[in-house]
Amino acid sequence: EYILIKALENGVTIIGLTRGRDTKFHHSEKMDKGEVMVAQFTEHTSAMKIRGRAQVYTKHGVVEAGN
Amino acid sequence: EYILIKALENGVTIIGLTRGRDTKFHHSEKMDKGEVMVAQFTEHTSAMKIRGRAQVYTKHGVVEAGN
Amino acid sequence: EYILIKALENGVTIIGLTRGRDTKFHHSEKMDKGEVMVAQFTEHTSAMKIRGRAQVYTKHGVVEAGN
Amino acid sequence: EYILIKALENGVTIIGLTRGRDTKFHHSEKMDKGEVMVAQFTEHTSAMKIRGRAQVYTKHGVVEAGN
Amino acid sequence: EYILIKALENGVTIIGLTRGRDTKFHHSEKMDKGEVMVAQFTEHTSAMKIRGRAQVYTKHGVVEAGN
Amino acid sequence: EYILIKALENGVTIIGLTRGRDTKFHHSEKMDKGEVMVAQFTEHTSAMKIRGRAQVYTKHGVVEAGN
Amino acid sequence: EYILIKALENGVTIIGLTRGRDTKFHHSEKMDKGEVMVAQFTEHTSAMKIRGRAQVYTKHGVVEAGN
Amino acid sequence: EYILIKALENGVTIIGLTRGRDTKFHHSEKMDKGEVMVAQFTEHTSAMKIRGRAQVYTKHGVVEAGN
Amino acid sequence: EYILIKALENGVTIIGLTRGRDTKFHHSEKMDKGEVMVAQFTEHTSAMKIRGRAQVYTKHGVVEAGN
Amino acid sequence: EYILIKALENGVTIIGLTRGRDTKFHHSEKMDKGEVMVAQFTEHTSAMKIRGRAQVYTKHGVVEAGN
Amino acid sequence: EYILIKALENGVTIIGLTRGRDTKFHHSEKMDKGEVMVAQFTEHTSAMKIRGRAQVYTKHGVVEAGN
Ligand SMILES: N[C@@H](Cc1c[nH]c2ccccc12)C(=O)O
Ligand SMILES: N[C@@H](Cc1c[nH]c2ccccc12)C(=O)O
Ligand SMILES: N[C@@H](Cc1c[nH]c2ccccc12)C(=O)O
Ligand SMILES: N[C@@H](Cc1c[nH]c2ccccc12)C(=O)O
Ligand SMILES: N[C@@H](Cc1c[nH]c2ccccc12)C(=O)O
Ligand SMILES: N[C@@H](Cc1c[nH]c2ccccc12)C(=O)O
Ligand SMILES: N[C@@H](Cc1c[nH]c2ccccc12)C(=O)O
Ligand SMILES: N[C@@H](Cc1c[nH]c2ccccc12)C(=O)O
Ligand SMILES: N[C@@H](Cc1c[nH]c2ccccc12)C(=O)O
Ligand SMILES: N[C@@H](Cc1c[nH]c2ccccc12)C(=O)O
Ligand SMILES: N[C@@H](Cc1c[nH]c2ccccc12)C(=O)O
Repeated sequence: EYILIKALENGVTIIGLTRGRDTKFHHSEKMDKGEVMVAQFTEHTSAMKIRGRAQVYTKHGVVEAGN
Repeated sequence: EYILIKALENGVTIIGLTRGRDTKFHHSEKMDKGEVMVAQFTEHTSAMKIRGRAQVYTKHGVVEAGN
Repeated sequence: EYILIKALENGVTIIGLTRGRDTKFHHSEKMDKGEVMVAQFTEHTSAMKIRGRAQVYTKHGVVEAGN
Repeated sequence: EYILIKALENGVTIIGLTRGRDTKFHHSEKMDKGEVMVAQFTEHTSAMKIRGRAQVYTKHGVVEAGN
Repeated sequence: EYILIKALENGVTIIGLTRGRDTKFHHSEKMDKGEVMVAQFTEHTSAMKIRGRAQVYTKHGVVEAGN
Repeated sequence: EYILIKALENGVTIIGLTRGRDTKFHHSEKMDKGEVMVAQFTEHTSAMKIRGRAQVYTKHGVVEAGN
Repeated sequence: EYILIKALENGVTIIGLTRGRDTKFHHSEKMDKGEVMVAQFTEHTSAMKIRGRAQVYTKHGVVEAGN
Repeated sequence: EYILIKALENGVTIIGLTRGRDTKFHHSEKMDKGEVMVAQFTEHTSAMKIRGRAQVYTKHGVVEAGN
Repeated sequence: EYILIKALENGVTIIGLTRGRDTKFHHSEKMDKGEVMVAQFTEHTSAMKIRGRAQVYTKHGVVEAGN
Repeated sequence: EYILIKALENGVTIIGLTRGRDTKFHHSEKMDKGEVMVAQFTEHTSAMKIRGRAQVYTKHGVVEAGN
Repeated sequence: EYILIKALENGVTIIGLTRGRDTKFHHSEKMDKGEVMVAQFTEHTSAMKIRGRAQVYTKHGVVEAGN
C-alpha cells in the first residue's frame, strides 16, 4: 500500500509515525511546491501525517490538505 | 487496511484502541484544521475513535464526524 | 475486516462479543453524538452489537441503528 | 465473512450453530428493535439462524426475516 | 462460502450431506415460515439439499425451491 | 467452488464422479421436483453429471438440462 | 477451474487427457442429449477434448462444438 | 490458466512446447472440424502453437487462427 | 501470465530472453502467417521480443507489431 | 507495485528513499525530456520523490509534478 | 508484472536497472521500429528506463516516450 502527495506550496511536510506500542515521529520529509512524493506503509511506518497545502491521493480518493 | 482523516477544525483527535483482551486508548493524535492523517490498523491498533469535526475516508465511503 | 459506526446521539454503545466457545460481552465503548468509531474483527472479537441511534457502515452497505 | 442483522421488533434472536460433526445451538443472542448485530462465521459457528422480524444483510443481498 | 435460505412456509428443511468417500445426511434443520438460515460449507458438509418452499440465495443468484 | 441444481421434475439425478486416475460414479443423488441441491467439488468429486430436467447454476451462468 | 458441457445430441463425448510428460486419453465420458457435465481440471486431467454437438461453457464464454 | 480452441476445419493442430531450458514440441493434438479442446498450461507445457483454421479463446479475447 | 501472438505474415519470430543476471536469446520460434502462439513467462523466460508483422495480445490490450 | 514517470523536461529526477529505521536518499536517477522510467517499490526503496516537470502515473491516477 | 514497449523508430532502448542496494544499468536492449518487447520485473530488474520514440503499455495505461 502506498499513497501519493503533491505539494501545492513550499514547506509541505509528510511525517512518518512509528509502528509499534509507541507512536512517535520518526521522519519528516520537507517538500517544495510541485514536488511529488510516493510513500509506502512499512515495517517502521504505520501512520502518516501531512501538513501544509497538498493533494493527497489514496485508494479512498483525492483529498486536499491545508484548507 | 488504512483510513484517512482530514481535520475540519483544530483539536480533532484520532485515538488508537489496543488490540487484545483489553480495550484501552494507547495513543491520541491531535490534529489541526486542514491536517490529514492516514493510519493503518496494526498489531497494536484494532479500533480507532475520531472526535471533533473531520472527514473520515474508509473503504465504506466518506463520513463526516463531529456533527 | 472493519466496520464504521457514526453515533447520531449521545450514549450509543458498540459492544464487542468474545470469540470462542462462549459468547460474552468483553467491551462496551460509549460514543457521543458525532463521534466515529472504526473497529475490526479480531482474535478476541467475532461479533459486535450496536445500541442507540447510529449509522453502521459495512461491506453490506449503510444501515441505521436505533429506529 | 460476516453478516449483519437489524432487528425490526423486540425479541429477535440470532442463533449460532456449532461447527463440526454435530449441529447444536451454542448461543442465542436476543435483540431489541433497532439493535444491529454484526456476526462472523468462526471456528465455533458454521451456521446461523435468525428468528423474528429482522433485516439480514449478507453478500447475497438483503433479505427480510419474519414474514 | 455460505448460502442463505429463507423459508416461505413451515416445515422447510435444509439437509447437510457428508464430505468424504460416503454421501449421507448428517443433519437436517427444520425451519418455520419466515425463518432465515445462513449456512457454510464446512469440513463435514460438502453438499446441501433444500426441501419445501424457500428462497435460496447463493453466489449464482436467487432460486426458488419447492415449485 | 460449488454449483446449484434445481430439479424441474421428479427423478433428476446429480452424479458425483471420482477424482483420481479412475473415473467412476461414487454417488448418485435423486431429486424430486422443486428440490434444490448445492454441491461442491471435493477431494472425492472432480466432475458431476446431471440427468433429467433441471436448471444448473454455475459461475458460467444458468443452463437447462434435460432438453 | 471447471467447465460445463451440455450435450445437444446423443453420443457426445468429453475426453480427459493426461497431465504429465505424456498426453494420452485417460477417460472418455459418453453423454446423451440434454445431459449436463461439469468437470474440473485435476491432478490427472490437464486438457479436455469435446466431440459431437454440444455447448461448452468456460470462463472464456460459450462455444458450440460439433458444427 | 487454460485456453480453448475450436477447430473450424479438419487437420487443426494444437502443439505443446516444453517448459524449461529447451523449447521443443512434446505433443501435437490433431483436431477435426467442430471439435473443441480446452488445454491448461502445465508443468510440462509453457507455450502452445495453433496451426490451421481455428478460433482461439483466451483471457485476451477471441482470435481467429489460420487466416 | 501469458501473451498471445498472431502472425500476420510468414517469418514472424517470437524470441525468449533469459531470466537472471544475463540477458540472452534462448529460443526463437518462427511463425507462418495465421499461426497463433500462446506463451507464458517462465523460470527461463522473463522477457520476449516479437519481430515481423503480428498482433500481440496482452493484459495491456492488443498491439500491432511490425509497422 | 510500480509507478511510471515521464519526464516533460530535462533534469527531472526520481529519488529512491531507503526502507528501514532511517530515511535517506539512496539513488537519484536523472531523466531527459521524453524519457520514461518505470520503478518498483523494493526491499531498499519504500518511498520515491519526483522533482522537475513530469507526469507521474500510479494506481491513484496521473499527477503532474513540477507545477 | 510485465510492461510492453513498441518501438516507433529505430534505436529505441529499454534499459534494465539492478535490484538491490546499488542502482546500475545491467542490460540495454536495442529495438528497431515496429519491434515489440514484453518485459517483466524480476529478481535482477526493479526499474526500467525507455529512451527513444516508443509506446509504453503498463497497468497505468499507455504513455508515449520520446516526445
Ligand atoms: N504506533 C501505532 C501507530 C498507529 C497506527 N494507527 C493508529 C491509529 C491511531 C493511533 C495510532 C496509530 C501502531 O503501530 O499501531
Ligand atoms: N481489544 C479489542 C478492541 C476491539 C476491536 N474491535 C472491537 C469491537 C468492539 C469492542 C472492542 C473492539 C480487540 O482487539 O478485539
Ligand atoms: N463466540 C462466538 C460468537 C459468535 C460469532 N458469530 C456468532 C453468530 C451467532 C452466535 C454467536 C456468534 C464465536 O466466536 O463463534
Ligand atoms: N455442524 C455443521 C453445521 C452446518 C454447516 N452448514 C450446514 C448445512 C446443513 C446442515 C448443517 C450445517 C457443520 O459444521 O458442517
Ligand atoms: N461425499 C461427497 C458429497 C458430494 C459433494 N459434491 C457432490 C456431487 C455429487 C455427488 C456427491 C457429492 C463428497 O464430499 O465429495
Ligand atoms: N478422475 C478424473 C475425473 C475427471 C475430472 N475432469 C475430467 C474431464 C474429462 C474426463 C474425466 C475427468 C480426474 O480426477 O481427473
Ligand atoms: N500432458 C500434457 C497435456 C497438455 C496440457 N496442455 C497442453 C497443450 C498442448 C499439448 C498438450 C497439452 C501436459 O500436462 O502438459
Ligand atoms: N522452454 C521455454 C518455452 C517458452 C515459454 N515462453 C516462451 C517465450 C519465448 C520463447 C520460448 C518460450 C520456457 O519454458 O521458458
Ligand atoms: N535477464 C533479465 C531480463 C529482463 C527482464 N526484464 C528486463 C527489462 C530490461 C532489461 C532486461 C530485462 C532479468 O531477468 O531481469
Ligand atoms: N524509512 C522509511 C521511509 C518511509 C516510507 N514511508 C514513509 C512515510 C513517511 C516518512 C518516511 C517514510 C520507512 O521505510 O518506513
Ligand atoms: N536498486 C534500486 C532500484 C530502484 C527501484 N525503484 C527505485 C526508485 C527510485 C530509485 C531507485 C529505484 C532498488 O532495487 O530499490
